[in-house]
Amino acid sequence: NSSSSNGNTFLLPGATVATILMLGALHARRLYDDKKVEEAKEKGFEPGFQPDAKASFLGLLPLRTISRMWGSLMSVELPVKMRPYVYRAWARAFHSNLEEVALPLEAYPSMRDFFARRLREGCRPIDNDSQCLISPVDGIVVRFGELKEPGAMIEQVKGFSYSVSALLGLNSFLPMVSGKDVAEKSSEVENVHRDQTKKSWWRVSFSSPKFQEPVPASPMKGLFYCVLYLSPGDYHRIHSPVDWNVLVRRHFSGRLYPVNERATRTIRNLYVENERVVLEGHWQQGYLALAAIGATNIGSIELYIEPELRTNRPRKKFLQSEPPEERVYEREGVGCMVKKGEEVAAFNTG
Amino acid sequence: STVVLVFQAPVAKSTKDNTPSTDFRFNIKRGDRIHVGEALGR
Repeated sequence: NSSSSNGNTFLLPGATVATILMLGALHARRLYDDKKVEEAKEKGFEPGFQPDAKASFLGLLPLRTISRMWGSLMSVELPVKMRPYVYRAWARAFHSNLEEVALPLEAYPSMRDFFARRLREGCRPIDNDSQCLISPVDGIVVRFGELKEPGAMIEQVKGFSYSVSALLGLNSFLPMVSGKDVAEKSSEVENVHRDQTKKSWWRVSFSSPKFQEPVPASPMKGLFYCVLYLSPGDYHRIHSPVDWNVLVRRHFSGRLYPVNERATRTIRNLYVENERVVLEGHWQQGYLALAAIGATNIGSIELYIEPELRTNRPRKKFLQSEPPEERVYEREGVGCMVKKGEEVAAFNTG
Repeated sequence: STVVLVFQAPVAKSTKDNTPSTDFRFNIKRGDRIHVGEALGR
């Protein structure tokens, strides 16, 4: 009895030490891999797409549930005295700039409220040149360019691209890329854009298949894209890039993989798989779409033009790949008009 | 999290008489840090 009880007394500490050593080794290996990638990038060599065991393992995890649990943890109200210490620790870990925070740190009841903080007035001056399109968020420019080939693919990382229509939804009224033919059709579409009295047009347009086929771009219009990554310490509200009319909102209830640089190199179709909200509409130059894509630690996307929308809700098992849920904004038949720089949405935890 | 913008904008016209072209141009580089309100392109 004494030897078996001795054995048991050593079992728990032994297993704990072994687990910590194993996790430490994995972490060290990951730091080594990431250092190799950084060195390669400094030499101008961009590592290509390479799925790994970690990506496959992530695919097995209940990431949406983990995200909601994380959100519940972040929603716990903190004692007032503790708040400045917690938020300063977060700011130090994720390089947030506390100088710009709109309210005193004690005013944010929970980490989730601090995460969705506003900035002080004047912190983000809007470039009002009417010819420019502004950044809707704080972040890092991951990729940008013009969509050339008819398939309209965006490179996720060297060696792997995803389709824009898969990202925005098959119902999208994404103009075809540089359609040589039927210029008059696109001018017809543009005329209708301008003619705001035809209320029924937009309603019809999104219900009848006729208008759901991609609208060809007029010969002198190109289709451009820009991918922006927000790190955990960034300001997480989304502003309008131009003056535009938001006509449709499409919510894809998807996975919640992490979207950091490593995930883009190892998870196939990352942005097409993940939970996201797509806003589609038009601006003075034609078509415009904004896709807000969630991640494990940021499962919630809130819209100011539709406060009742909820994302990352529990899903019934058999509805794993449910179709996107769509809403056509009907104010006066021209959808919601949003001014350049105006707050449109916000990312949040949970 | 990530935001993807997709938008139509004018592309370069072959300007024979050298009038300034009205094509859209990005004024960012990959890896740039950008803030709300700063121009992505004109």
